[in-house]
Amino acid sequence: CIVNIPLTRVTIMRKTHSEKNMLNNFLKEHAYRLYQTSSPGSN
Amino acid sequence: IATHPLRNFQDMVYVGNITIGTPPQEFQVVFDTGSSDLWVPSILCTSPNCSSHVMFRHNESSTYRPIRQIFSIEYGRGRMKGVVGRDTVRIGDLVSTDQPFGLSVEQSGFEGMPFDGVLGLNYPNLSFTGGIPIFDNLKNQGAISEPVFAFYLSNKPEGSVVMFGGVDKSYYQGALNWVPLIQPGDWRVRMNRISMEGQIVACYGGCEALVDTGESSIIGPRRLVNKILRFLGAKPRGSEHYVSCSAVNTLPSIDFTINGINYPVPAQAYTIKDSSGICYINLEADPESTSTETWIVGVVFLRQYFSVYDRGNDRIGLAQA
Repeated sequence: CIVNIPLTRVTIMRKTHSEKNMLNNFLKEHAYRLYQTSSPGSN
Repeated sequence: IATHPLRNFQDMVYVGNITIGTPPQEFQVVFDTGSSDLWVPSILCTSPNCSSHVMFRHNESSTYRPIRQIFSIEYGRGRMKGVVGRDTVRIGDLVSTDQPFGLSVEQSGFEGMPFDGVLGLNYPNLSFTGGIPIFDNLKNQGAISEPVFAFYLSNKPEGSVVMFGGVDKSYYQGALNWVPLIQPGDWRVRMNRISMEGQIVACYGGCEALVDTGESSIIGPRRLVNKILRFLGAKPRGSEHYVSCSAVNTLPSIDFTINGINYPVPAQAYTIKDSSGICYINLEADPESTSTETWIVGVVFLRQYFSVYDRGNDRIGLAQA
């Protein structure tokens, strides 16, 4: 009656905290610019 | 153009496939004992990183039912906001009908993560969506014979497994040691001490250990993590600490004593070699300090020890994997 679900080990690239913050800040700014340049009502 | 070299090393999580909806839409999720909600990215998501994941198309599922409710979850490494819906969720042969789950509308911190969403296996009281968690739903619907699940996390890319409804003894050796939860409602147990070479280095007089399959590292209070790093002779590099890879074989194990039984984690398990040949110590300091000393024992620990989560008796079983 046991249901086995196979799992896959996947690697993630871990970054130092300061680098993580830099990346997050970049993504926030980048996303903001994308919103600014997209037309209203678009996806 | 200014370039800045990023120093990365590979950490790891374990993912499995589930499907949601009719016809089924497949997602890769982390099976996480540290949280209680199931969520996946949705086509409603406005965050740029959602598009790099599989997104749930609610309008293409005949069994999808919306719930007019919003929620947000903050994890150690990311956060998401979403809406709650219900649909049929399949995990292998298990089918959970009318399962509440989150459809992310905004998410951050999951950039580049090799999974789409999270499937929480913790108790219902920790749910942010307010819906019944999938394991409780499966239990109530009579889909599983016993209210237990268990994890075997292999060092190899394949071969790991989460099992529902019972324990397959071929995945562990020796005795399965049961540890009662501090209180039903969280996979948290009392730990006696953390020692190295017979010397207590943390958890003097006892502390708490949260057994978390969704966390890759071992996380503890900053002061005590620093003490262990000093004990190991690790050198700081940015916010991480490293040792020479040639010294790894000489480093002691970190011994976690839980319910009077010693669970050593050898140096080969708590170090990660990066692409440039440096070995980082996979211990992290918890930025949030709490009055109770709490350690989160994640994949680093759970690759050594097969773990059983017994909802029927509110206890965790540990055995040599």
